[in-house]
Amino acid sequence: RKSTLNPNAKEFNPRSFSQPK
Amino acid sequence: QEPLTASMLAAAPLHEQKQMIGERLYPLVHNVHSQLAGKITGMLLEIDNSELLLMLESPESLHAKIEEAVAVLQAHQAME
Repeated sequence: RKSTLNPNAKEFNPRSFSQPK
Repeated sequence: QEPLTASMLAAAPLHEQKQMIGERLYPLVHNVHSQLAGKITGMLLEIDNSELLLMLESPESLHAKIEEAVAVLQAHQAME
């Protein structure tokens, strides 16, 4: 089965995300 | 943080809806694949909002989609 996911999709940039310690 | 609901989404402008979902999705993806989190989240955000909301509620289906996205990315990179 072929995936419907697109490898050329635009990368998401989170507004607020802090690395968990 | 309260769960994201369809009515919260519906109250937001269209272009904001994907961003809102992405903000919830990104930390979960980051837990699994920190290096590829932005890319994987972007790929998942092309899925219908209703399905994305279900995935946020269901760690198992979310993880399955994350693995699918990684496989698609790796296959894509192998072709280049």
